[in-house]
Amino acid sequence: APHAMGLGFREVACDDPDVEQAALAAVDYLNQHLQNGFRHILNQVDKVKVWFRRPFGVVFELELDTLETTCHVLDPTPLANCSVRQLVEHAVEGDCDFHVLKQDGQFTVIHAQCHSNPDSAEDVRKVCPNCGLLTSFNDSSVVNTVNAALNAFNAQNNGSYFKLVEISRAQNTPPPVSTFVEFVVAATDCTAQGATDPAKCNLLAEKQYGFCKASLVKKLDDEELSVACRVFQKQPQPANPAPAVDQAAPPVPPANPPASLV
Amino acid sequence: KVVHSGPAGAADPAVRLCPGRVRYFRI
Repeated sequence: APHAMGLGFREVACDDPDVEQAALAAVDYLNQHLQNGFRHILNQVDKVKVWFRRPFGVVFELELDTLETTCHVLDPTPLANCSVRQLVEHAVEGDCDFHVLKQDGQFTVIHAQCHSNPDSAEDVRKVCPNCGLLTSFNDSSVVNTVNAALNAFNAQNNGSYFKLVEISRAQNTPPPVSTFVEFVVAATDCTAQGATDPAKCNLLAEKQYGFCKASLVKKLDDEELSVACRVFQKQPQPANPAPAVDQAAPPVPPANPPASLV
Repeated sequence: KVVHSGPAGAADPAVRLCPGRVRYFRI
């Protein structure tokens, strides 16, 4: 690669093994700090610059392209076992900027900023004219489907009463409109049968989350509700919750690494 | 003896460094 002398950084191949290691460490960091939604997987290294750090180490300045997987951030499934959300399912991509320090063979993320975008409706229509499209969480059919599914789940459940924590994904199909939702619930200190006033039910100190998928399919003169929930193991109470990757606020840059690094 | 070389030594096409390979698909 041409030594970009004087620029303070070196350009290397985006598929260089070290770059790939840095990119994988960055995506791990992202998934550990996402507070909601679905985990992401590395799809492509768009750009990379390698800055030399005094007295030692290098910083990889990366632009990465990620794709959403079907695993929720609370789902303990190993990322390698998570499927990538396909185009026909209305895929979501992430665009991330990372600075990853490599020192003594270790990769450490020192700057992260990401935002995600769903595929366009036109592109989904191209591959699947009748597939569902992502829709707003406060769409009335979404709210109705989530409430009906949660009530049905609690009615079938003879343990704790579960409360809604997050609507993670919602899609409507073209008419006859059917609604597909994915949402997170958590166990409370009420029993499912005894919860007369859910507002008085509190989440357990030792959180127990569940991930639910539900659909409300319109039939000719009827509608069919189906719901399936996976309840995860109880989570030990966090000593101090991990800092979030704040996708909105500009992250605090560590004293402009490129300049200081040069 | 004049040896007709081919076109001026075509420079190796610059190895494209980035973007890297697409692991799944592009949106």
